[in-house]
Amino acid sequence: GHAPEPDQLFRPPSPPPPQRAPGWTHSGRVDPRHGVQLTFALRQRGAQRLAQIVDAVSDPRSPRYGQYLSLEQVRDLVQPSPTTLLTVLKWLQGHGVENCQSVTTRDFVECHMPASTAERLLPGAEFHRFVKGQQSTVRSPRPYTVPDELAQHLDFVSGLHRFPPERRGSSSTRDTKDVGSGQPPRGVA
Amino acid sequence: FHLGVTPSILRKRYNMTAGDVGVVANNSQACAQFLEQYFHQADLAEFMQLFGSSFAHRSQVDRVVGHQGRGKAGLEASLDVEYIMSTGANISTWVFSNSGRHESQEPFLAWLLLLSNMSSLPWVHTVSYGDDEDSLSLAYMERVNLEFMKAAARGLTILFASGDDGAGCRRVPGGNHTFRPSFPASSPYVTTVGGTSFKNPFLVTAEVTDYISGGGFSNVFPMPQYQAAAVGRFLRSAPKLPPGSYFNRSGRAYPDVAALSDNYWVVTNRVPLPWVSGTSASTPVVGGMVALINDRRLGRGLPPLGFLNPALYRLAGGGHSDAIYDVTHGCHLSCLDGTVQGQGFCAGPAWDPVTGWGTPNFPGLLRALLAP
Repeated sequence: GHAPEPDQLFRPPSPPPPQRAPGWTHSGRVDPRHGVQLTFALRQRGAQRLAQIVDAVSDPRSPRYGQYLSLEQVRDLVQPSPTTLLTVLKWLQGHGVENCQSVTTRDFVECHMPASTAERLLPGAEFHRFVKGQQSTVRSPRPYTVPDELAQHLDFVSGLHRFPPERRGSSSTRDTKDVGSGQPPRGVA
Repeated sequence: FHLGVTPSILRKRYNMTAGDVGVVANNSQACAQFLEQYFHQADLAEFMQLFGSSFAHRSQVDRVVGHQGRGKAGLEASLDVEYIMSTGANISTWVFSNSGRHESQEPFLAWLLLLSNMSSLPWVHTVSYGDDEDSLSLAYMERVNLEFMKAAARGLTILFASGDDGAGCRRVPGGNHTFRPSFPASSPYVTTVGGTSFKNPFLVTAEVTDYISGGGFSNVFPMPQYQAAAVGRFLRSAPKLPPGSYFNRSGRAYPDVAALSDNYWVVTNRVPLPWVSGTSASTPVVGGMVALINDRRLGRGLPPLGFLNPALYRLAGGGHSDAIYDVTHGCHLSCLDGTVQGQGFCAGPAWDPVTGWGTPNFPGLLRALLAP
């Protein structure tokens, strides 16, 4: 099969500084009947044209500056080809995946299915649960593949490897972080 | 004299008058939250009661898209809402709450899907989220970048916090270090916001770099044309640069702009908290100002600003010196090793990879961005 994301790191985010809550801990493989939600990023068309349009509508020197597109116009530009849509939907249906919905731009398909189906659909994937405090998330620590014939129709599948994002930002305890970083404490002083 | 950053301190520093508040009806702004980060309307009301007496403002978020849990308010969610509504005062505000309700959902992608599915959206979105570029697949980053292009084509302005780890640091195979860029801050189709501190922390003075301010050069996305001249000038004229092996000098350089990011007051769970810091504080501050400039543009029948960078680099590089306060002092963090000794890049005249072009002088920026 084809691995769309061979370079995607599988790594639960490192635990935050010691005074905070612990990081994600593995709590075992999920029941095969457990429901998972996967998002399929379908290959779009018109990326080059889209880049040209963005340049034109965002550059104050361009005569098209500020002439933005509607969502429907964006859809007409980027929506996947009928072949892509058919190939992906046929593949999903072939595995009994029927509970799916798309978005206006038709370039994402979101589907619900049991973990066992997802593991058959994406050979290599294995769904495990990770917990952090009250939060629980299901991810695959192993890389997934898709059939070769889908390589040109699918960018990636979401819901397997990347953990919920860590906030890049505010802290009211920078003084403690500073101790470890060798920087002078601020704020509290 | 002041005991920390509040809306009135920000508005004073960035020269926003009592009249600099939203007036048009069809304008709006938004911030996105992930995980179980919720804000409380009561915290916002209390914040505005404590700190908002000098300007017309709203004390309610108008729309929450997604699920708002009933638990305790999160510091970050409170910060975003309170400060986007302080500079973008009196502008209708939305919160996108993407908690990843389903265990296998990726909350950030869920937010992107919402953008791709809603025909009517606020013109300005601020996000304080990021991952190390090297932890993400190329397929994922390229596709997310394309989603930002879709947003840009629709006229949306998307602002990302540049991160709080300076240039970052990564040990590469072989044991050497390199800087560690962050994504989506490194996407060429978003506006990335760095951080500054007051030179004198207790006075409204000039700003210096906040040493945590994220910045650097992407290892994935090539440098876009709109910033080539500005970044080239920095690379040629910086008195001291880290060794070339630490960064990709031909990559997308960030941040684009900055604002104060240190010692904020935030009300969360009804308690006013001091000393809140990070580029997730500076990002909604800039977002609110962009929304306010949109307000004036919409009021004159002009389109909103959309993807800001081409206009920003053009105006800042083209001699609109009163639009931006150039931040020229201080350096940010990086690898603690014998070569760079914890120092990443340093700020200098014009654009630099710590504070971008600098911080906004609102009236000058408004004038420059209202011009046809």
